[in-house]
Amino acid sequence: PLQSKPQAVVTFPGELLSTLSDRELAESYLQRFGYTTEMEVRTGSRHVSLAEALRKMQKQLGLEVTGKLDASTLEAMRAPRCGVPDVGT
Amino acid sequence: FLTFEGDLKWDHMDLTYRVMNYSPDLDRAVIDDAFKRAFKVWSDVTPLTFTQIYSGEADIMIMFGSREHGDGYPFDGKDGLLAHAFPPGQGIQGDAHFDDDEFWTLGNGLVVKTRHGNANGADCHFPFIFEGHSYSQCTTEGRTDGLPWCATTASYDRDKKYGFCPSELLYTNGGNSNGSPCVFPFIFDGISYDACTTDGRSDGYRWCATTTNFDQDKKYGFCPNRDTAVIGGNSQGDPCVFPFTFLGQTYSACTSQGRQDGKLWCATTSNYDTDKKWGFCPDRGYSIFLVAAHEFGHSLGLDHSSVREALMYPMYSYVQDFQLDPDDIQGIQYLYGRGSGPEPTAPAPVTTKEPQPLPTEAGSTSTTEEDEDETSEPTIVPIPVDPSQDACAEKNFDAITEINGDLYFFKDGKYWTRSSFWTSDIQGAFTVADTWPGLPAVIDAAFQDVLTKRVFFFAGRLFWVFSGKSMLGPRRIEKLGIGKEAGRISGALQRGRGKVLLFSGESYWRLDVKIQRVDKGYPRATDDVFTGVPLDARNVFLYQDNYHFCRGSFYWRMTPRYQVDRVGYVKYDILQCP
Repeated sequence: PLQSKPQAVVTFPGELLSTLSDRELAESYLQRFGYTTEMEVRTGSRHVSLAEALRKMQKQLGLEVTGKLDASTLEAMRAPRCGVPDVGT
Repeated sequence: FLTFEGDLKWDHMDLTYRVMNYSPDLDRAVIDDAFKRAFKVWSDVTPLTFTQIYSGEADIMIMFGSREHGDGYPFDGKDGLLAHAFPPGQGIQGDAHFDDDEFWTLGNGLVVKTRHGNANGADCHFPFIFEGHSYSQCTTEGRTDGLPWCATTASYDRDKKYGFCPSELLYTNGGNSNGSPCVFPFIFDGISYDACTTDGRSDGYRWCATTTNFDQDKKYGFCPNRDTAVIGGNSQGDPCVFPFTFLGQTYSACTSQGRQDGKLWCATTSNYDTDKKWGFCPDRGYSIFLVAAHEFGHSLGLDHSSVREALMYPMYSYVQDFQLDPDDIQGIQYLYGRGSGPEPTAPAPVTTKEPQPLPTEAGSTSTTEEDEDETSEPTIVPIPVDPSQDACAEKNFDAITEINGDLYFFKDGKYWTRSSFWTSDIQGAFTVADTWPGLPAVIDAAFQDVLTKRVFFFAGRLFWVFSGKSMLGPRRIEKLGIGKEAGRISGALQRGRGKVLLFSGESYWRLDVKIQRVDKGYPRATDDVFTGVPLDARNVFLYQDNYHFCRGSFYWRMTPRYQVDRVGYVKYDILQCP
């Protein structure tokens, strides 16, 4: 009863639209920070290369190594952080 | 810990850094202090030293920027990427960049450092009570000039302690107006502006003219962020406007209505529905100290660590009482050792001359005719040098001053001279007691009175005056009118018309040499006038008409127009050691 009206959700101008799906967010994160390369994403079987890259990231960042895009991994991907890649030059 | 491929590291220990620009989120002094502490995190456990310079190319160049800021690695608006840095090397290598779409604080929310007022630059205390009302942001209440102020204690009514908040009406940052405040309205591109604007810029920084006409005068500065400035959105830096209308409702505080992520926002005009201008309200923000310490780890050669508690772990987390993790210490000491410092290199052969006649005879000079004759080319004969006699082996000096055209370097009862009018080699070491009998071995400062040629020496709270060899003193500096707050005099600047500035701590006094009394209205704060020089200089002296402030192995040179135009090495530039 406290919310008599449905919550309006507004797209604010100038805000980066976060329309990325979880998977797209994961692929861009893993590529940006060196856990996989663009080539791997394009040529390998997407499912295998993602799991492998996720395992690498989870191990590097001290997360539970599952190879899956679970909640704690997604939360880590959304956390504020340094822009220097974790792997590679 | 991890280092970069090939163990990239600096090939020298005494590193320099330069802050190219400042975020409008924090007072410049707060940012400088945070960077200084961030470097100290690393210098505390290695032989590395870090010195801030204000012009020219430093090893580590630091800048704030947003989105694409010139290096091909764009930031991404608020949150997400906070900063990045490059491994050691030339050019952009070693540099550190900070995303100015973030809200920079010390990790615990808005930091509003005040200026002027009577609180010595203390931070605002929110909330504070004024005339019985509680304020949780700066206010113009009680003033007619529109300057926002705040109390620096919980109750202005009780303590009467206050300062002025950042405001473009009080000062600007950077630009070319030496901090002058904005003038409203001003004309830019033929249009009249009565507020700061980002027009004409692509980097989103708000600016204003500091005269009525920018088109004509080209004078400008960047506007500091007010305490109610929004972050991000599409009007970064503009203040919230309360009340504002959103979807027909009126809001007089920040709200998360209309958002799914719960972040608080406000409109920057009175009607979001028509104007669509908005931004996020200040939150705890990110500690510029913690993020800088992490990025400077990269600048020194450390890569990301997988130890969650380590400073070099890639994710941000706020820590109240920061301590370097053993993993970080092992990493940085693997690269630079733990404070053993570089091995001294054998000094090159130096020719030394016979001691000079007395330098303080009234009207005498430090060179005699026959000296000049001796300027024939010295034959360089490698002479074994007793390091205790070699000025170039000294790390710093008790006092440096110019006497009769020669520079005098005092240290532990010895002194060296070097002519400041033509390149000559270093003379000495001589014994202070031989030239000025009765003077203590260690002195803090000295200067020669230009009119009478008398030389004043200071040690602790005592001073001596020499005319030739005849000495007057020691006397206490209270006699000059200098209070107890001056523990030691660190240096003196002759100012002509019989006036000399005496420096101690962060203050200076103006001495009338004739009556040997300091003028009324002193001491004054050094950085009010001598901005940009170290406030803990060990030596302050006049040399070639410029003011020199020395700290460690460096000196800051300030022109008579109070511009720091050079930072360099005492050893190589002033002593001119090989």
